[in-house]
Amino acid sequence: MVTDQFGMVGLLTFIRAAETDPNLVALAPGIDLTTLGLNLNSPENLYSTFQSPWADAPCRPQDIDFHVPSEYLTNIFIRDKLAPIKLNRYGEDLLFFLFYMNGGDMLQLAAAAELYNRDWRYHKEERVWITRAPGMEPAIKTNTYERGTYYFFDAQNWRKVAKEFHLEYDKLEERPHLPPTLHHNPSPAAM
Amino acid sequence: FDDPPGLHEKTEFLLREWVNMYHSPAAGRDSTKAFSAFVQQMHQQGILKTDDLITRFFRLCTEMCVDLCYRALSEQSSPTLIRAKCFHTLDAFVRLIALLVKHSGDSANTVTKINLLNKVLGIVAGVLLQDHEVRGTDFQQLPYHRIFIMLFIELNAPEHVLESINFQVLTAFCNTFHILRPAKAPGFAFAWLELISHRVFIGRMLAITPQQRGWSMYAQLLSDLFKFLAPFLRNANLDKPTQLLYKGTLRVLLVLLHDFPEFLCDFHYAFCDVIPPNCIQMRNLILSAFPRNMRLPDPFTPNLKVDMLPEIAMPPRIMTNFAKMIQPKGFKNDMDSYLTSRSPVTFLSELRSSLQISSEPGNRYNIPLINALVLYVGTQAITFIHSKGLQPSMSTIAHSSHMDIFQNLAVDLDTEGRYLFLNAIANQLRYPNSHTHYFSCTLLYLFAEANSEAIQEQITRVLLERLIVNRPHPWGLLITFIELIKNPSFKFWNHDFVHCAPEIEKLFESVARSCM
Amino acid sequence: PLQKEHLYQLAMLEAGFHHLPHPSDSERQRHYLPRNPCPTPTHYPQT
Repeated sequence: MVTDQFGMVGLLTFIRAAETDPNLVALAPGIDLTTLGLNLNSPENLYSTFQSPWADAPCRPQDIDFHVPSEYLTNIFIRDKLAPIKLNRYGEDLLFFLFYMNGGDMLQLAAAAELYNRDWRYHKEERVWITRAPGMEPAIKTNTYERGTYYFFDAQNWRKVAKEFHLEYDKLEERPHLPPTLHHNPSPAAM
Repeated sequence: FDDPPGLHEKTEFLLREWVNMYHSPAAGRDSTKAFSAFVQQMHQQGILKTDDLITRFFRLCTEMCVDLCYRALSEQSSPTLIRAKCFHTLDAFVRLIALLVKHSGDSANTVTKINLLNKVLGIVAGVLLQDHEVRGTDFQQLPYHRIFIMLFIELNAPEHVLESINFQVLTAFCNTFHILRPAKAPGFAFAWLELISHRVFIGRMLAITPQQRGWSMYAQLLSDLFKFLAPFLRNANLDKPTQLLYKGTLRVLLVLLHDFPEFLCDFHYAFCDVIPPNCIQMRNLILSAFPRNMRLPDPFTPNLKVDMLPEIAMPPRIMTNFAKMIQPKGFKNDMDSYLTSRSPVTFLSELRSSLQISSEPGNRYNIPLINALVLYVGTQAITFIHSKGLQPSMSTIAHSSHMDIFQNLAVDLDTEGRYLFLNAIANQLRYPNSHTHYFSCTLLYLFAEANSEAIQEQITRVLLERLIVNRPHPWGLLITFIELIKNPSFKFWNHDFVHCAPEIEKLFESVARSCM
Repeated sequence: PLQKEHLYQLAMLEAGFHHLPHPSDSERQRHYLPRNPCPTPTHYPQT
């Protein structure tokens, strides 16, 4: 047989080395390309929402710049008049919107914290927001679980749906922790 | 050197003025009101008097913007605040450049506009390269990245005056990005890849520009990227930064494979020339591309009659003049003579030495020459066969001057040269077309007619290593391997190298199971 | 083997690796709701 690196033995040696050397894995057997955050079955073009070579997800809709009539660009005229963002002033609908539209962003955490304040809880397994139906105490309540009627927020249909549910407390997320600083309306700096 | 006295102060004053004017509500639509007033100030300060002064003005502005960013980046502050500070000045500077370009000369004069753009891009690139060299590992990509991308977006706005110069704008940016390619500015490489993979850039280069006029420029940029990665990938040296750049490259290639497969098809040869032989998955990505209007028959279809497919009569488009890459001219002439008349007889015996360039390990063979020779001889063979009213097949490809060359190379080259030669053949196994079919037959013919098991082993090695990496796999690779293992005439399973180690046996069984 | 220039390139690449571009570097400034990326729990929707 060919005994150098250019035959079957050479291939075998490389495969064996790649099993223990993580630096080699990217070359052999290569990377599972379906895990790179691109929807390869999409009927739409991928480039138009391509965020970055280092991003695991496409652009969020709000991040895609588009040339709009300059009349629409009103921020410069009204920014000093805009109220600062205070989530406790906003309705649930907007909070859910902020939560679902700002994945990986501090705003998602902030919205989650405000929803928590309003007695919504995030179910870690079901991956859904849930709250007790008002005026309806749980039928069964123990130290570890309860059973009753709850409102689930259905993000697909964008509405609250009442359901009977067996709720285990350890599946609920604790109060979200916000990083120490939360920046909105950063003031523009002069040169 | 030798900036006129006072120019630095004037430039700083003007830049501050402009930044304030840009951010003022009174700037007007697209800053046009502010711009009219500002141009007057530039005239008053004498900045627009000569080409030299304009050049120095832009250079100083660029340096001031960059210095501001370095100061901001050194502050102990959140990335969001730092960026706000930097972009406050950078975006204003970019708007000034865009307005000066748009309004340079009269509206019909595109030459002055593009000349100014090229000047500014050259200045920014020059400042970058100098900064990169001087600061070394302290170099920051941010200011340059921001200037280039925002300027590109501004100059691709849907405005009539910009649409009329759009192709020249694209050319100017591509030239600049080529100058700043990773091999020249490795500290800028990550930002560089962000720039060339930006959705607006890809859209303009590959989708919107008519008649695919942007394709060859974009292919050049991708080649620049592959050439940079090549030494590290060849050495399987994938530390974290290199892995990240490699993974980013794969993401971009996936987008291109999904959205612009014809682009990858057209330039596959140029890309395979610069991708190292051990970069199998990346190469497979490119070779797996096929035209969107084509429906590929399932390679696992029982009794698939590949030679009955109508597509195999069609040659693929190859945008590289590979014949020109067969150098020196004398060698090409000898080869053409041999292909026509099988003379001079010494051509075959001298062929190996013509492909060797040094005795340096890892650099002994002229890989681009091998690739060019294989494709050239193969395409000449296809033309010859067609001229006789025939189609390539295991019988028609045999006993020809073309096959003499291929068989001679298979026998005469050492293991390294043979591996590179077989790789060159396997690089043509793509979607159904005349090249895929011819080279598939050639590889199988070389296997069947091999006078040593080493040749068969190496053919198997070249095919197998392309199959065991994660998907995608080119259609032509699959049908060739399936034929090799299914057709009893090749006696594939009788060979010792198939059973040389448990992992190899398992690999073959696993691949065969998925094939059959 | 890697040449001297390749080793230089690797060093510069590593330096660039420590301050990678941010997606907002290629976007218009959002004064009101800028991006503020931070790690969020994996059970939150990420996209």
